[in-house]
Amino acid sequence: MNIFRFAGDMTHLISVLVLLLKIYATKSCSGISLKTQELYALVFLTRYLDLLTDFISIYNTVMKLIFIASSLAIVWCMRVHPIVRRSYDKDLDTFRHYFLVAASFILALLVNEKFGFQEVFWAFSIYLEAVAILPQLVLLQRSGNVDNLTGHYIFFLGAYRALYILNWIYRYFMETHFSRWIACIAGLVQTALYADFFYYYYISWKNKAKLQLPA
Amino acid sequence: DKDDDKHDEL
Repeated sequence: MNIFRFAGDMTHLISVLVLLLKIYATKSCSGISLKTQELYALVFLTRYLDLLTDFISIYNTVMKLIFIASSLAIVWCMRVHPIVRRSYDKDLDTFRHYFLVAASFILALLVNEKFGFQEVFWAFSIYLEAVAILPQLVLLQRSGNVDNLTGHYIFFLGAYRALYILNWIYRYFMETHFSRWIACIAGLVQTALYADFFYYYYISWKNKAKLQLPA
Repeated sequence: DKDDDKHDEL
């Protein structure tokens, strides 16, 4: 475990905590895409199939359980919680995310490290995570105004995979037979999707202004 | 060996 990877995991954890804080503190999920949250729940459920078969470390197991539980809790809040669900922007959250699921699964069948049940689902989760933020970014463009916590949530969510890229570069040079091409390329695509958000997030931070995305 | 093809990252 290197510092980049640990920082990435902590940043990812912070993003989840910020989102839970937003929903809990404001009892509202306005500005949050339920479709993106459903895609993340699917990403974790398909990526951590090895939870019961491969024990890596306590840290690894605990973090996997946290990500699975928190993503399911957020989807539950947005779908079922009587107060929170009322603030869901149903008519703005219209991205057809089933295409993302289908495309990721087809790609996983074609491009994977090994054609096995767990490996195909692992590759599927990697490809799906790379594009899972799209419904959220589209919703953000449409709703225009972004509350602070939502802005911070998306920032940390984008930053975590950028730190993972540094982790892969580090491991590439430090470990002899390290090759995670699937995760690395998908991670680059994933981080690139945040590029314009990062720009507007930086501008709002520099000008101490509210985060505004051009409509 | 076995450890290599385990996905040790989250």
